[in-house]
Amino acid sequence: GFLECIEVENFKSYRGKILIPFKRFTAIIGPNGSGKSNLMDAISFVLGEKTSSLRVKKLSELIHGAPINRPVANRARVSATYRNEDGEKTEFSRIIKGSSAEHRINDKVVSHAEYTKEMEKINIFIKVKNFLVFQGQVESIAMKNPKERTHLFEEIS
Amino acid sequence: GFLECIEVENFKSYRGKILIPFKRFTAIIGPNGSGKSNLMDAISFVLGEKTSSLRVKKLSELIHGAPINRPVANRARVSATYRNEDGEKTEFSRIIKGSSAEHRINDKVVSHAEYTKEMEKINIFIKVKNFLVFQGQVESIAMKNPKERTHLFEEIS
Amino acid sequence: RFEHFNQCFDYVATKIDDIYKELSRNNSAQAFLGPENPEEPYLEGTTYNCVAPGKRFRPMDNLSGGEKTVAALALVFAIHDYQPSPFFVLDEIDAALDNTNIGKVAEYIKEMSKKVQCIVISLKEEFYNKVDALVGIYPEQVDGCIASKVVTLDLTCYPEAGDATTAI
Amino acid sequence: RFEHFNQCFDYVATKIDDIYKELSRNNSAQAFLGPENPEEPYLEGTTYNCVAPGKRFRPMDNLSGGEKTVAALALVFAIHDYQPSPFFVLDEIDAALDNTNIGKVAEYIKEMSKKVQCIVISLKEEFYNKVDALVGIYPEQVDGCIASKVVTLDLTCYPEAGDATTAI
Ligand SMILES: Nc1ncnc2c1ncn2[C@@H]1O[C@H](COP(=O)(O)OP(=O)(O)OP(=O)(O)O)[C@@H](O)[C@H]1O
Ligand SMILES: Nc1ncnc2c1ncn2[C@@H]1O[C@H](COP(=O)(O)OP(=O)(O)OP(=O)(O)O)[C@@H](O)[C@H]1O
Ligand SMILES: [Mg+2]
Ligand SMILES: [Mg+2]
Repeated sequence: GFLECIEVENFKSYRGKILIPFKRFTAIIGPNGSGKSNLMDAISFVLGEKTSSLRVKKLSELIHGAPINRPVANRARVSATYRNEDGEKTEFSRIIKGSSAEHRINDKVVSHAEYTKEMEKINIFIKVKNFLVFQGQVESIAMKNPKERTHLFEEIS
Repeated sequence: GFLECIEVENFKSYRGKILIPFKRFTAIIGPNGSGKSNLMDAISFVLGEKTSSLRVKKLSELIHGAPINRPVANRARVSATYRNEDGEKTEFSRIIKGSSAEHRINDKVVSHAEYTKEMEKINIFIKVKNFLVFQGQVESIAMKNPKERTHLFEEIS
Repeated sequence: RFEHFNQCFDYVATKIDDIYKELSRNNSAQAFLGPENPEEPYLEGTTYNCVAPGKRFRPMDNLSGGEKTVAALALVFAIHDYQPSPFFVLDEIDAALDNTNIGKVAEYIKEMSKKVQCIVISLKEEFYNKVDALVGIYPEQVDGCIASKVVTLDLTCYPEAGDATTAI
Repeated sequence: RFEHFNQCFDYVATKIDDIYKELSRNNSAQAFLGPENPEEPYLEGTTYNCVAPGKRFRPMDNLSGGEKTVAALALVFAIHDYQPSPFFVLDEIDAALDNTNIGKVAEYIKEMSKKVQCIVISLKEEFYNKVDALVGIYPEQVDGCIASKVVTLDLTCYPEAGDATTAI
């Protein structure tokens, strides 16, 4: 399967609803500070990544306008459409309401545990993060100390 | 004044004696792993920088061939020619002999303290390093925590 | 548990050398993963050493910035291969690479995207000129606050990837 | 001692805003250095905040990779100005910058090199095409070990810096 598109709504520098399609090999380009890494944060957020890896301290700071104390809404949402080998669509969504996040699969509210289980069925293990490389992290991956490397293997197995 | 040229001898990836001239605005270019950062290490070394900032643990590892246990010599040298406003030349040299470094000014052996004093006369304060930015360090300079920043000011004043 | 650890470790350790050779496009390149304690690898650390193409065996901290990036990518791709997720997101992994290495890494990812969907963020045209689609992001002033706007360009309709650059 | 600290701090704090405006070529850009404890600044921390061109005041960790690099360079150049050494060495400071920012930073350094000699290491032609001289380093196999070889090119003899790129 693959990630067909994601829709962001009032997430970080994205105001209103914006749909972003993806192909097999897609590049995100644009000037410094335009919002490229924020799009990666949106993908990580919808997969269940914890707030501290998204360069903020609290969930509510992810709402558009929050860092300058002018949040445009009290909610923000990211939805990801996943299409499997057989062509079936599943829509995963995470919605920020105040200081907590709601999880939905095909628009039905589910628990965090259920959400993570469904993700693991399509081989997405957000705890291991063996498929995300954040900005500036690539060199430090090679320079981990031997103990940290063993720990990496423990998480994956 | 300015740095007219440096001469490296069996220093890191540089084998034998190599002279490198500089102008007002000079760029060092070349493929990955060719030896650009090693040249910056040579400049830092001759100004008195400590071994740990040169990506090695001991002085003897700076000799060409040492990391693959085939050092080409038991010494290595870096000399820097500085020309002041009046056109006078001063040659600063540091020579690795076994596990210690010898300091020379215009080919006369001097103590480490004397060497540092002469450097400070031309406004080179290697402890403060307000004129060297090593590879990969530029972003971390902006993200120092407030206490570290105060410390930076203390060193400079 | 130890069963799982060994299975994962062995898989990645055998895979990484092939990936590193492919990434550097050079069969003299080598990558070794080894346990510090072969009896019980999960108790101690794991060492990782690379021999950059054309060079001899040397410790990892001797590598240059660009050489470290290629070594890190080999590890990332080898680990991913053990439990492959359906897609990959890579943010400016090409920052320390020279143009030759950018070409090699971009080619490797293009090949990999046949099996695993790849989403990359990059500032360098040499890196993104082989992709299927571009997502362009630009800042726009809205109500006194800068907001991100998006344009997309599907490149699969142009006959040759090389043409992509003229289309932009 | 405290006398020295305050003198240095005040100098850099007034200088940094001008440098940041010049580096970003935008007068709406602002940089502030402030003591956490104004009575005795040397006892507590020092805060540093930047307003990127066209944006509003926000905490530093909200800036993007490229925005942080420009903010860091402003601090480096302001601190250097207090006790200027005769030369500067900068190793791949352009890694996170887009082409517009590379142009601005390279232009600023070219201007600065009139007062302070500048030696930069870079992989990007957009960065080094304004220099006076190029030092090219390439690897060569000697006796089974890779050694660095050097070639130099003095560009001051070409009429216009722009011609430098055709010379390479
Ligand atoms: N909640 C928010 N509301 C509005 N803007 C935000 C919010 N969070 C972050 N931003 C802004 O987004 C910008 C950073 O975007 P991002 O990090 O995605 O840039 P980038 O495109 O990755 O740039 P670079 O190429 O420099 O890495 C910053 O200027 C930041 O102030
Ligand atoms: N003492 C030494 N003798 C021989 N070679 C050495 C020595 N010390 C380091 N090297 C080699 O020098 C190379 C690294 O050079 P350097 O870090 O200067 O590269 P670089 O040109 O800065 O590359 P990049 O663009 O990737 O940053 C490594 O391959 C390393 O093995
Ligand atoms: Mg970014
Ligand atoms: Mg380097």
